[in-house]
Amino acid sequence: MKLRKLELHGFKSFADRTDFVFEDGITAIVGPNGCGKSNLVDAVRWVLGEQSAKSLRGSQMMDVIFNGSATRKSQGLAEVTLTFDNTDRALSCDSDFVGVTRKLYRSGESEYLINKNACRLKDIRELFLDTGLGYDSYSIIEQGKVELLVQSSSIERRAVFDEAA
Amino acid sequence: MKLRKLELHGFKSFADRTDFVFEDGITAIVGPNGCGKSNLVDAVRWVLGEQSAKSLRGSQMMDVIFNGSATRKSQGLAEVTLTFDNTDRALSCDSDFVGVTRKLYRSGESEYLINKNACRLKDIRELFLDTGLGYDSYSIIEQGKVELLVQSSSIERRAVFDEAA
Amino acid sequence: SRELFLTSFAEIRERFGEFFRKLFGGGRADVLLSDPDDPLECGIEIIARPPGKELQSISLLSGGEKTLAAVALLFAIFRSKPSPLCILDEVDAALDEANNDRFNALVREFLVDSQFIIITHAKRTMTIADVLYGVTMQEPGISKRVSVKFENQSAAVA
Amino acid sequence: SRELFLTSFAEIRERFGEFFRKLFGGGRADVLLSDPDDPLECGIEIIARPPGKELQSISLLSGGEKTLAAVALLFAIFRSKPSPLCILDEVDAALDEANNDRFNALVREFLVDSQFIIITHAKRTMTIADVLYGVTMQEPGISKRVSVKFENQSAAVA
Ligand SMILES: Nc1ncnc2c1ncn2[C@@H]1O[C@H](COP(=O)(O)OP(=O)(O)OP(=O)(O)O)[C@@H](O)[C@H]1O
Ligand SMILES: Nc1ncnc2c1ncn2[C@@H]1O[C@H](COP(=O)(O)OP(=O)(O)OP(=O)(O)O)[C@@H](O)[C@H]1O
Ligand SMILES: [Mg+2]
Ligand SMILES: [Mg+2]
Repeated sequence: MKLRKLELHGFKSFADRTDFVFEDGITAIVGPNGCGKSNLVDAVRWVLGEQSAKSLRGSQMMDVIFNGSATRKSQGLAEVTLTFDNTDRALSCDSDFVGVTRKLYRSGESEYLINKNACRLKDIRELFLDTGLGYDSYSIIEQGKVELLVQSSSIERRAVFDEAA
Repeated sequence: MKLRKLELHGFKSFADRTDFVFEDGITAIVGPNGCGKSNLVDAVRWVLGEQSAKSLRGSQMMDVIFNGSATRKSQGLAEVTLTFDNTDRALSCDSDFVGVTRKLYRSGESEYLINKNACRLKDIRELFLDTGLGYDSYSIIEQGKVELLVQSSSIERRAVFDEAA
Repeated sequence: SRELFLTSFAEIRERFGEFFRKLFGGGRADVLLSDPDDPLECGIEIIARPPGKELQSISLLSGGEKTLAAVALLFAIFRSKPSPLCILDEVDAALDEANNDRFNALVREFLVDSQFIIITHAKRTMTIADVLYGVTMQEPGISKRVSVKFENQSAAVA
Repeated sequence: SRELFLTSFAEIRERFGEFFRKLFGGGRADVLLSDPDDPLECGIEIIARPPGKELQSISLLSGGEKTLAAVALLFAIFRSKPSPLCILDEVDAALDEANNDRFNALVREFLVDSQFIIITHAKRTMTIADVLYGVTMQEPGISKRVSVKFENQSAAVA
């Protein structure tokens, strides 16, 4: 499977609909401090099923919805969509392209979609099981976290190995 | 008071007697990964009275003694001396220059000296009380630790304020 | 399942040693089961010895050395169980220029199996990118994407 | 002693706001006692709002923004209780070039009261040094000092 697109709208600092198209190989993301680069990583983990607000640097899940700036009011919805090329059927979904979407409304309501069909968060998480890619997979290394692999107690490290082996 | 010299011998990677002379202003220390820069910070904190091996990145205090390399055998003694210009008498010691020394032998024996006179670790720690400089003072920010001031629980932050205020 | 774990573990051990030597230009590293009779439950120990240095607890390594050792272990796990996508957020922050180059070279070895998204402030890391995106906040508090492709060596605002 | 604490705390609050605005080019920051009736025991809260952004919990700030806010608080404490010597080990690691310059400018304001020892990999930080020492490991595992003074713009091995 190949990641083809990441679309955000109202997610953290991405107030306006913004998309990132990905090709094979290495995509580097650069920019000044605080411009939104790590927010992209949060968006990927969120749509893959991360449920801990704290692990997305917030205190409650509502914190991922764009909450205003000097020139804009806060918004009522955060939405992220990941689109994959699934020609190799690595994802257990019989479709050449698979899009997963997560929405959170300020009312507290959530929506989850796979290829525009409503589903549960559980279904999104299960879709990615066994692909090596997941909201807490070792394949996503967050800022400041790389050293944990060698510093953490041997029990925490165990969790990484269990997932990988 | 002004720091004038830092001398190390057998402390961590500083197998040979090495000295750093300091002038007023900014001294920058540079070099490749693993060359010994943070070991200098450990040396300063150690001679000022740090007793936690863990906070010096070791598992036991013996870990600060040079323990060998491809070309050298381990050594039996770690020694660090800090020399200050004390013309303003900021240090409670009636001397224009004050040198504090700490030694640790592989046998486990320790020696502490102020101006070459034997003393206890307690005496060194007390000398620096109220100067704003101490082994765990806010004026020494270790690698990777700067963000703690804003991330730590409000109780940990409290400790820093109590020391400062 | 115990067999499966032990097989992966053996493979990770071997790769970890290999990638460590590649990143450090020598030395030795290993991962060990703290209790080989209880492989599915016991803790996992790491030993790492940079070239020319004596073996000591991994806590004594420098910031950059720890990052490099962690990267070697991470990529050893990747080799054993490839992931289609790998996202690295400022993983190179503690590396000096020489180590940053070695890290970049190792990343390129994995391009066969995986896509990479790398967030970085380091110009040398930017040079290995096939595609470069900039993120800006011209309007305060609002993130915006800027495309910067290398082929034509100029920033194209999209 | 309660009076002493409250006086220092008030000064730190004011400086923190001032240095934050200086480092961020605007915005607002404050430190608050979680229980003003129990100033000697209660916790201390931090609020920080970069310019143009909405006030949110400090945890949502970026890596570089957290470093900068921490530096503003650290220097506010210095102003209130100067230390003769300040040692900073790779404090600039998460900062982009523009923020690194602002950090350097703030350090220079404190030269009146304090000596600074700054460990860095950033060339821009090296440029504000009065004296530059290199540490090398030519012989594996053995640290050695190299003097590099700026006045004559050349490395003198001592
Ligand atoms: N819900 C939200 N609404 C608006 N802005 C938000 C929201 N959540 C986070 N932000 C803003 O996003 C910014 C952080 O972005 P991010 O962590 O992606 O920065 P970064 O580009 O990774 O920077 P650095 O290089 O310092 O790591 C913060 O300034 C924060 O205020
Ligand atoms: N007792 C000891 N004997 C010999 N070498 C030691 C001892 N203790 C630590 N070291 C070595 O010192 C090195 C770490 O040095 P240090 O942390 O000062 O590096 P650094 O210059 O700060 O690097 P970085 O830029 O990566 O932070 C390690 O490689 C470690 O093996
Ligand atoms: Mg970031
Ligand atoms: Mg270091």
